[in-house]
Order: sequence, then C-alpha cells, then structure tokens
Amino acid sequence: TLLGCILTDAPVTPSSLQSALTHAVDRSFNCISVDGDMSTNDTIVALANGAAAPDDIPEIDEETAPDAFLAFRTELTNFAIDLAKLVVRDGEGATKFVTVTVKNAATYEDAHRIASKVSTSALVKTALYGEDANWGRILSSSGSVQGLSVPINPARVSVSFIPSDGTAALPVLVNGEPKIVDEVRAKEILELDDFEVCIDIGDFGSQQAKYWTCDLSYEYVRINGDYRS
Amino acid sequence: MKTGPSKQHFALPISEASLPKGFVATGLHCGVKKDATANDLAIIISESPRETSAAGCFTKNAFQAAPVCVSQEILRRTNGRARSLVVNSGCANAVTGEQGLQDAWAMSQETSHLYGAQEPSALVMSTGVIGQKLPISKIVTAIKSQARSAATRSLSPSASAWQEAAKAFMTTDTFPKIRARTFSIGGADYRIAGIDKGAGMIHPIMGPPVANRPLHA
Repeated sequence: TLLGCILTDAPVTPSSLQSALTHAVDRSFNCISVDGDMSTNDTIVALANGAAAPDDIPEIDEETAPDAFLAFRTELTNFAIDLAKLVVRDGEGATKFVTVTVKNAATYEDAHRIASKVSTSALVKTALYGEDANWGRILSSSGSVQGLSVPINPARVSVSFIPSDGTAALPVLVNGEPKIVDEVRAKEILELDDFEVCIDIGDFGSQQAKYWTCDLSYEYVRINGDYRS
Repeated sequence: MKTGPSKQHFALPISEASLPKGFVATGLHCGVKKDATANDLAIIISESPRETSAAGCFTKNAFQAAPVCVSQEILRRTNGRARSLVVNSGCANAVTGEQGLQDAWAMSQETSHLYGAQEPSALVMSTGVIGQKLPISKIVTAIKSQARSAATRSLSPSASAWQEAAKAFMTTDTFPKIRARTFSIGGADYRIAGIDKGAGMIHPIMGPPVANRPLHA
C-alpha cells in the first residue's frame, strides 16, 4: 500500500490545493509500479496551514493568483516525484531502480499507458533482475497496449538503455531495426543500480511520459509468500 | 539469487529549519504491530492560527478501505478544511464492513478531540493486512495519550518527532521515507515536508475524492 502526506506552511485555498495535488499525483505517485497491484488503501493527503504567511497575505488561488499557483503546483509536483521515487527504491526485494521513458507519442495518455505496461511486465522485470538487456520483451509489452489514439508503427520505434553514470547510451533498436548489441556494454549498464529504458515511439507527436519501476526478484516472493499469516 | 543493495542511505536526517511551521507530529507504538519496539501510530496536527486547507487523492480500487471512505467524507464535510491526520500501520482496516467504518470514524473523532473539535475532522489512513479488524481500543487509548493535559504527550514540532511519525507509517519498508525542503513564491519563503510509505502492492491509480457510499458518523 502507498500512503503519504505532504504538509506545507504556505497558504493555499482548499480547491487550489486539491487541484495542485491531483496534478502532482498524476505525474508522480500514479507513475510508479513495484508489482502492478493496486491497493485498497492508497492515499496521499496534503495540508497547507499558511503558518508562514502573515494574516494579510491571501491564500494562493488558481483563479485569482495563477502565477503563484503554478509556482506552487510545480514545487508540489517535484516534491511528490521525489517521494514517489523513494517507494520504488524500497520496492520489496528490488535491486534495480529503473526509469521507463516513452517519448514522441501522439498523446501523454498514450505515452503513459505504454510506460505503465512495460513497467508492470513480469517478463521485463525479471530480465531487469537478471541484468539481461532483453529489448524484445520491452517491445512486446509496448505493442500489447490496446486502444492507443495513434497505433504504434513498429518501423519507427527505437529503444535504448541509458546508464545513470553519464556514460553513453546503448541503442538496441533503431527505427524498428535491431542493432548488434554490445553485450559487454549492455552488462555494464544493467549492472548499475539505476538506469533508464527509453522507448522512442517515433510518432509525429511529441508527448512524453516517465514511469519509475524496479526489478522482480526471488526476494519479492519470499516476502509476500506469508504476509498475512 | 543475489543480495540487493542496502537502502539505508535513503533514510536521510531532516533539518528543523526545513520543516513547515505550525505542525506538531508524533509516532508511537500502540499495539497494532506485534513488535513492541515498532511504531504503528502517527498523528500530525496543524496548530496554525490560520485556517488549514486539506486535499487528498485516493485509490480507485473498487474495494476502498474504510479509512479511504472516511477521509473522503471528511474532506467533503469540512469543505477541505481538515487540519490533522492519524495513521496506523500493521492493519489496513480494509474489507472490514460496518465495524471498519466505525473504527475509522473513531480514530478521526479521538484525534479531533486533541484540538477541541467535537465533530470528526481528522483524515485517517491505515496500512497493513487486509481483512482484519483494527484493535481500536488500543488505538484510541494511544490517541488519548496525546491530549494537551497528558504527561505522555509526545506531539512536537521537532525533527525527531517527525522522524518517529515516519517510522509509524512503515510496514515492509526498510527505511523511513521523509523529506523536507524550502521554497519561495513571490519573495515569500515556505517549507514543505512529506512522509510516505510503500514497498509492495504498489501500482497506484489515485484520484480526487468522490462521494461513493453512504457512511455513518
């Protein structure tokens, strides 16, 4: 289960706080997956008590102070992303923290759905645990998403593994054509605790979504085999 | 089978200066968890003289737990002016029927009494095993221990109190998850702090409150 609270001493009206929180959650906590299971209890709450503002400073409001509201919403969103990432890093049995980026999709929703699907694929996640650059599973998972606003064109899709240490990315598929994978380099990247899988849909759109996920390990099964008893 | 990397370095200290003003927090053991050294109840209250605003995003799972239903109802009843929250770990109070709703309301009611409110106005969260009833008498006793007149009161604005609260959120988490920072808007400095928890059953799809079932007060 995901639980969280975000507290601030900024003054914000209730409706604007709800609006900002919904925006932030959509781009943070709703973009993480450890095991693909949705809890009955997931909750994120926010309280804004205005304690840092004198009484004569009005509450930040989306309608009457849009610039201040957007600044607050950006702060809240970035903060929520940091909190959300902590959950993935602590995923049960996780040994890897993996960012799945889908870019150049027709819509944000398309990009988000593809990233979500890849991030919850058991076969992708076990390959991540095994440090196997199995881009075929990534493609297969991406292609299984139904009902996209613009169907994926396989001839335009590219996939890369991007290390977190600033060294060069490893393209494994370019415009639908597989590259000869440097397995030594692939191993170097997948041995890292953090790395990114980038899926470029190559569509004429420019929308991008990020998801944060982890690998699936033997330890996950051990932890969850007797959770209730 | 390989050993995963240690995650303890993600448990960071927080500075008091970065914590939002006007909040007090605590975390304690009340007896939901078997391990008597493990915190399982957190309370956070705004003591700001200004009105506090509240918002929430909640699971879209059809089997919403009692605290999820109650918290949404509290946001509706207070028009987003709730000023506190109470959290237990070890038992999710989910799929617990009418008794579960009564227990969630009781948690909210007792926490509201800590700051003199007669109606339940504290947001409620629970996490842990599904399908088990809360040991509500233990929880209520622990909440009462935080009354202003109680010698056992540990509610405090200190960083250590916030850290104890973060520990009370944990279930299979391997480290407490708490962060705080400062930011500026229009030349004014503000602070923001957050606590979260989660390690398994994690694929949230959450949205703003909806009134979706009749609730009892």
